[in-house]
Amino acid sequence: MNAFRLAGDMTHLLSIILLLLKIRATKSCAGISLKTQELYVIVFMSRYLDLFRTYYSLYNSLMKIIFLGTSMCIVWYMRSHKVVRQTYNNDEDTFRHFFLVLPCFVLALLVHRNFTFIEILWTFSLYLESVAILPQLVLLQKSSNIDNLTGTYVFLLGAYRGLYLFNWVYRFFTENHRVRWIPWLSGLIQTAIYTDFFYYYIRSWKNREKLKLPA
Amino acid sequence: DDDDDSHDEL
Repeated sequence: MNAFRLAGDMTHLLSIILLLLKIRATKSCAGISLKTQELYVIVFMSRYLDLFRTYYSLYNSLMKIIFLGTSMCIVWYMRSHKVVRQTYNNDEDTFRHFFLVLPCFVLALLVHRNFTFIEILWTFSLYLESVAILPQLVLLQKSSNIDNLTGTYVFLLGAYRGLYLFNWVYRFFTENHRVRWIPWLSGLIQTAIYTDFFYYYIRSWKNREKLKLPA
Repeated sequence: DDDDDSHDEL
């Protein structure tokens, strides 16, 4: 495993820890999109089915279990915890899952490497992950008050796939890693969707101002 | 061998 890949995974892990910290410490999920969190549960469940089929490494299996467990835990907090769920921005989190899940699934049926159950779900998870942040970004645009933890959570979540892009370039040149258009293009689109957010996040950080996204 | 080595990623 190269440094970019490890940095990507750690950034992803850190983003989730930060979100759980926000929820547990402040007993609030204000500014967090339940739609995006539910999409992540679907992404991890469809991608990590191979957990029971192929063993890669202890690291790989552990991370998969952590991502599955924490994503379900976050959704549980937002839907069922008696204090946390009252802080959820129900009226502003209006994006419909359906409009992302269905096109991604159809695309996975049409564009994939092998027509097998596991492979179709794996491809679907990559397509869905690339757009899963959209409900969250829409919610942030509507929010007048984005707290630091939420802003940094989204920043780290975006940075993680960006680091994977470097990992793929590195693997391509050093490990004879073949061209993998499906994850590469999905990852590129996923990172590109954050471009605007990155710009405003870094600008607010440099100017020591509160983060605000233009509507 | 055409195993997808992307599957070892997360």
